Amino acid sequence: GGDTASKDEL
Amino acid sequence: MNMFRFLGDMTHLFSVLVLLLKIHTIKSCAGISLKTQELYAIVFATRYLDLFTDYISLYNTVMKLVYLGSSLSIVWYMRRHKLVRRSYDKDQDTFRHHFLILPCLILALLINEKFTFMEVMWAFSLYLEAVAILPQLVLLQRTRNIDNLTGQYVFLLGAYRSFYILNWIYRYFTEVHYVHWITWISGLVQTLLYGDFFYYYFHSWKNNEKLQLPA
Repeated sequence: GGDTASKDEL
Repeated sequence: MNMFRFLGDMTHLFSVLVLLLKIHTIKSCAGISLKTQELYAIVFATRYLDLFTDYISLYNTVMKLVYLGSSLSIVWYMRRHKLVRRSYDKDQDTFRHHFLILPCLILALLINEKFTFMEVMWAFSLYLEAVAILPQLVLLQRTRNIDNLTGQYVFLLGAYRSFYILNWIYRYFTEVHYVHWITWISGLVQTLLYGDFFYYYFHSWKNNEKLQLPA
């Protein structure tokens, strides 16, 4: 997705 | 990465590893819900689809692989290992976990950050993680078996939930544009359900101790 800020969490 | 996030990851990691190590060592999974463990395996498998598309850091990649590997190993032990599967409370672990999957999928199709396969799967994994403890909660209430649900497992899971909430609060105040309603709300629901699990655990533990007093 374009927004990766939350995807750096596990 | 802030300290809360790191401690959250570590306690989450240890909770899974402690469970796996315990099953491996004592060759028993009495008191553990296979349904919950299968849900966790699905949670990791659907959330970490980005292993193939996005690289964030070596830390993230390694942690994702370890979470996936250890949760799949737990399921494998409980289903396939000759000794371990014998100790599984199959007749008591009756929560129909398949009925959790469909509502979570529908919710993910309706509420997501973007209507793409990856984003829907990501939202699905968060909704499913929020309710994945339910079969374990039901099993615990039924069997009152706290032999294997060690204080460590309960403590580590609780610490993981607490640290992640502190991490979100910290990031909200220190980062620009860090707003993630789906993560926060499902995380909050998960923590509330965990609180219930925690309550029953200590209730059972206390009762068990009383029963062991000399007659």
